[in-house]
Amino acid sequence: MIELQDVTKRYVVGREEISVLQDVTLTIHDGAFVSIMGPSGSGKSTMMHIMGCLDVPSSGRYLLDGRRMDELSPTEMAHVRNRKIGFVFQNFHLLPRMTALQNVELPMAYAGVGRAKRRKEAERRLAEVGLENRLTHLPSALSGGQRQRVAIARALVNEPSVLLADEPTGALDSSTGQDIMSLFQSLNKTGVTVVVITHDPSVAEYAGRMVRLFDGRIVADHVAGGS
Amino acid sequence: MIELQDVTKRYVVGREEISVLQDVTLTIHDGAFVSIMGPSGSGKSTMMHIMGCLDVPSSGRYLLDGRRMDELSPTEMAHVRNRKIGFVFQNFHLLPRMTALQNVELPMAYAGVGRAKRRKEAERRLAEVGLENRLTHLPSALSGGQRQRVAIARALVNEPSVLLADEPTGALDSSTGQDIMSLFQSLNKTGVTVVVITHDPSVAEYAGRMVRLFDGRIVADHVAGGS
Ligand SMILES: Nc1ncnc2c1ncn2[C@@H]1O[C@H](COP(=O)(O)OP(=O)(O)OP(=O)(O)O)[C@@H](O)[C@H]1O
Ligand SMILES: Nc1ncnc2c1ncn2[C@@H]1O[C@H](COP(=O)(O)OP(=O)(O)OP(=O)(O)O)[C@@H](O)[C@H]1O
Ligand SMILES: [Mg+2]
Ligand SMILES: [Mg+2]
Repeated sequence: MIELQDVTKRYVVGREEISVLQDVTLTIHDGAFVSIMGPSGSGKSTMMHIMGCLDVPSSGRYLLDGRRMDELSPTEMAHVRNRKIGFVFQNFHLLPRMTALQNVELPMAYAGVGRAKRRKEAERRLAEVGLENRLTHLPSALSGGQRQRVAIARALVNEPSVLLADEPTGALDSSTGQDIMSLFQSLNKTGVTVVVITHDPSVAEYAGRMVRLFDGRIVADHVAGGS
Repeated sequence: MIELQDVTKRYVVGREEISVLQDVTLTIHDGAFVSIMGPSGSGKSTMMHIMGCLDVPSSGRYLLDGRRMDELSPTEMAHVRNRKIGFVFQNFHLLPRMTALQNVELPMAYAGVGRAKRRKEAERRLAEVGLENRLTHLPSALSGGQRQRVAIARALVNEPSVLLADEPTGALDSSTGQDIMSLFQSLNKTGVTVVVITHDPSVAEYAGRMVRLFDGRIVADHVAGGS
């Protein structure tokens, strides 16, 4: 379960202080499928980085499965992240000098998975996103959408219980995008909690609930029709 | 005028040779507004990089305003690029240790524009894309959509005669995206040739002509209603 309680995030730029998240309170239950929408700069990625234990609130609390994440040491936090959370970054963050296959194997290497199993699982996930014939390409030799799909495959390899995806179809044509969303839907059906940031209404439709951010505040929280 | 004549682009990966563009012939007249669509990996960015003098064909010819670009020296090519072409990259390619303002000033610095004029023009273009209060932010302190808008402002500062934009609204919510497209439309009305790659049909609607790529080949070329 994901619980944000009165979360605020502030940055200091020069003499100014900017609040990019303000009093955000949000609970997402296990197995839910939630979409997050809102204008550019409204705080969506900032909120998801906190959910993914990649950033900490300036004030307020973040609890994952009942435990306060701000009380963990950096090593414990990295352990939770590697075992529970799959993260698809808005900018992909692929390692430039590793191939598509090596990028997807990396989270498993951290988790201590053996070489043969790592390779087999990475190949399976890359085939699942349509990249079976790009395994040996470096990110610089892939198209924008192909890099995004490598980032998606990497987020899935450790069988996370929570999948956090920041604009996962932003670089994809609509039919490839729909393929990715049906993959997320089938994961959700097996019990994975899925949270997706999107600007695309047809992507948001896959979720049972839609949360809208504006200027750092939650301004809407709709349960979609009967999901 | 942009003229691609029997352009092929091939890469060698290991022992394999991949053709990512095949026999592409395309003429775009001055002042046109053209959109390019096609699945992820179909060759859109590769084609636009050739149009923007950032890459060369493996075979075939590329002519810009009647001159063969493959006969130019690298310095001449850089000069043509800086004076005639505004390019919005799919991955933005902002310089990480420069502020939004400095990134947008850079093309003018290359073109020898004075300091005061540079600053004034960069501020104007950043305000035009809604970022007047993010001038001193580094790219790492901007959201995905804000970085994309900095990249758009940078492409416009040298008053290019050709604007090449690779998924310019991919990281933007639909209302911010529409703002950017109406900006492009008003530039086009002043005579700027605009070529936009997009996966979004509502973006493609701004163009008078739509070219569709599939597996490296042009498979459709529609003139939109009337314009
Ligand atoms: N340096 C390279 N070496 C080998 N293959 C490459 C290289 N660069 C690109 N490719 C391949 O060229 C093909 C076309 O890439 P391109 O970036 O033009 O696609 P695109 O249509 O822009 O796709 P997207 O919508 O995903 O951005 C892809 O299949 C990609 O893997
Ligand atoms: N390190 C930082 N310092 C100062 N401001 C920052 C920093 N990082 C982000 N911001 C600001 O925080 C705000 C929220 O950013 P965030 O990335 O969460 O937006 P977003 O909703 O994901 O937008 P987009 O749809 O464009 O990706 C933005 O206005 C941005 O400028
Ligand atoms: Mg974002
Ligand atoms: Mg591309």
